[in-house]
Amino acid sequence: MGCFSSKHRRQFPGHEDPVSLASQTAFTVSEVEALFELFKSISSSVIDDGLISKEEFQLALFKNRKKENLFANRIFDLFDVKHKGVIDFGDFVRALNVFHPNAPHEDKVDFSFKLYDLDSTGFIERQEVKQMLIALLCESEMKLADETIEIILDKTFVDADVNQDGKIDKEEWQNFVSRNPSLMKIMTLPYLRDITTTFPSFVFNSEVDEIAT
Amino acid sequence: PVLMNAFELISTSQGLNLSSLFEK
Repeated sequence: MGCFSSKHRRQFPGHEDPVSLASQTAFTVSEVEALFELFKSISSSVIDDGLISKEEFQLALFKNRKKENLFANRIFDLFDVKHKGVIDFGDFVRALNVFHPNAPHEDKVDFSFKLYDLDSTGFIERQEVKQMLIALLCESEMKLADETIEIILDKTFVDADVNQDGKIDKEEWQNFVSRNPSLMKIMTLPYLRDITTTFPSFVFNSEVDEIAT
Repeated sequence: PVLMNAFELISTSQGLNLSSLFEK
């Protein structure tokens, strides 16, 4: 038995109820509360407004707010499901839920497809993959000749684009990742299993809030 | 890198490494 019964659970003013968020996700109520500690820390890093801006998201990822990054931008846009330009706590918990070790594999595959479908056409196109490869090269300061990039793209599309129409559809992607399971590694965050241990202060804050209210 | 498929390379981007969100 824990110290707190569900009716005494903390409410997050202006944010979705942790019990409701837990019911929609693989997280327990305590884990949602622990995620709130992480959310508070990220959402107050530039402006303490209870929302995560793109700048705050990049700061949390890179510890450097100046670092623009195509992939971080894309992840931010997928977290920001309501397209408000900011991530609220509900968005944050529901998006991280996909990365939970217990989340359905299909949800991970679906999220990864959206991630690489930069312009949301329902297909991963060759020019999108080339754009991502060039962004990666800029990020890592690795240099590859254009011919080498084209060889990598040729190889990838021969393997993934089964009907050879120059773009990868959802079914081709599902098939491709099932043959290349290592591509799904980025879709699971083992940290999420231990979130209450990483942010134990959620218990302390719960107690303080109960006394304060 | 020529031996790797494009997505294997892309998935090494730091921007896709969300574990850094949890590093205090």
